[in-house]
Amino acid sequence: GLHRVAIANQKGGVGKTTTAINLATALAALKRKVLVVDLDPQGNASTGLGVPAKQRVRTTYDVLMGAVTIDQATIPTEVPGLFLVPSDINLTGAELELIDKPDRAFCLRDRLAGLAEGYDELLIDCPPSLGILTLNAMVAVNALLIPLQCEFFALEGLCQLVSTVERVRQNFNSSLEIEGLLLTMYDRRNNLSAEVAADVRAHFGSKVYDTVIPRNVRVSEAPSHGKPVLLYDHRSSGARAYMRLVTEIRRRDAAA
Amino acid sequence: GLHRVAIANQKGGVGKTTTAINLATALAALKRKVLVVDLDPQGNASTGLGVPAKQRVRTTYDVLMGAVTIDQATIPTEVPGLFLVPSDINLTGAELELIDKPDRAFCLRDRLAGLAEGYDELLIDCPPSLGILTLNAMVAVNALLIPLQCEFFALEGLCQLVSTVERVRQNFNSSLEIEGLLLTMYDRRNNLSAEVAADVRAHFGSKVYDTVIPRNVRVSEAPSHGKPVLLYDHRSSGARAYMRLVTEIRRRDAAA
Ligand SMILES: Nc1ncnc2c1ncn2[C@@H]1O[C@H](COP(=O)(O)OP(=O)(O)OP(=O)(O)O)[C@@H](O)[C@H]1O
Ligand SMILES: Nc1ncnc2c1ncn2[C@@H]1O[C@H](COP(=O)(O)OP(=O)(O)OP(=O)(O)O)[C@@H](O)[C@H]1O
Ligand SMILES: [Mg+2]
Ligand SMILES: [Mg+2]
Repeated sequence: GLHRVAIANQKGGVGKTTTAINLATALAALKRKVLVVDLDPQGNASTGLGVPAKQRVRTTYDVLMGAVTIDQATIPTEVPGLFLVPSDINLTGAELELIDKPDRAFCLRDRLAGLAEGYDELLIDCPPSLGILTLNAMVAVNALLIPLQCEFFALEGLCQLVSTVERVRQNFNSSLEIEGLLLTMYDRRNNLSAEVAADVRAHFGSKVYDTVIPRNVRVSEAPSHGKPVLLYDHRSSGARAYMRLVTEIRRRDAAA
Repeated sequence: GLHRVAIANQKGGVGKTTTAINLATALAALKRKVLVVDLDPQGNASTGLGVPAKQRVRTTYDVLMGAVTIDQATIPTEVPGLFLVPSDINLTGAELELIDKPDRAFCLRDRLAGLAEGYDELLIDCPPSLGILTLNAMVAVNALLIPLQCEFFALEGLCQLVSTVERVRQNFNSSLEIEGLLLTMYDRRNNLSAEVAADVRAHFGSKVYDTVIPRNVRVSEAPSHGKPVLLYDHRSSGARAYMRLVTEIRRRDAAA
């Protein structure tokens, strides 16, 4: 069946969008059919996949409001096998508009029920908050991938995130699991990264991927070219790390 | 009178909290009496100022809900002359609870009306979103300081932020001005920082501070010691940059 993953962490700037774009690209490179849902009003995943604002005619906002189906909002990207539901600033309005609905937590899950056959992977890029949009993502999937910057503040928010996941599992979606924690922007030159990594592995054990994404300027340059780093510079340390990640995820799936 | 500034940018991880903590500390070092309001449910500003979770008895959430006054929630920090209204995860609930109130945008402004005399500076650390909490901050102040990471995605969100400021000015707070844009995590070793900086200066001209905050590992180490970098390592390039910033801000104020 369809493997549905939400990429979430309320801490800002930890690599959620970068991971969504590059993990999706790596999966498509392995001939999986992938759909990315951009659930962040900033629309960074849409930009990073090369979709300019004027091509975002039907967006995640329209899907959530029921104006269009998820298939009608889906567009192809430059990456073969990789499709996108784009987003824009209108999505900020969805938080307010969904509040009054009794089924506000299930909106995205219900829209996804109508998704066409044929996809292998669904990745949802979440905004940096634990509000209604991230709640919708956690209800719509059965797996959570948590990118974690190797910095102190990023470590601090983990308990809040884990207890939120627990609450969602109890009240809305009993199948939700933390599939893995991904250490990002790891800088070999400083001790802080190593200390944070050691701390996270001590708490979460094998839930932490062996693969660590290094801080690599090519990764942050790629979005300005509208390309995933795997296409922008496939030899870069960042691109190679995301390819290693997808290999590790497939190995874990096979072993599960 | 009291100089009230909100430190806001919906893009995550751009240095909002780091700027709030260190600018506040630098102002206190110049013998100003400073209040920091932590308006982010992550509570990073509270942590970075050395206030552990168990000392956050009365929080920003209690103030917004009217359970306590702002003075009752204010606590001293290790920095002489610097006071804090701490926050915790309960603040996430405020977004939902304020929604139904007709005056939801003015809640913080109204609470601040009761603030004791004697403060020179008020700094509000905002969460990474353009929701109700950030709206409250923009209504409660007359100046906005926008930290901007020298990265492509950070540049992209600026138009959304500027148009939000415009809407707030027209509908809620005609005195709101962008006081300045602060370039953060500037890395001399790569072109991306220079390109983004040039772009921002081309668009915003003199609104961009001359002072640029370099990427400096001592800045990201400081929060794990519960200290602003100005106290943790005052000789570091990051600490010196924040001291330069406060000198530049005072020079601009004098010239205004
Ligand atoms: N491995 C890396 N090396 C260098 N830069 C990186 C890396 N991963 C991400 N970045 C850069 O760091 C910044 C933050 O990453 P990104 O935007 O993906 O985080 P996010 O968690 O999605 O942010 P937000 O909370 O705003 O949604 C971006 O400018 C991105 O290009
Ligand atoms: N000049 C700097 N050099 C190195 N690291 C920095 C610098 N400024 C901030 N950081 C680190 O970068 C990370 C992001 O900074 P910070 O948490 O202040 O951003 P933020 O905008 O408040 O994030 P959020 O959107 O989650 O509130 C933190 O781990 C912080 O320690
Ligand atoms: Mg993102
Ligand atoms: Mg912050």
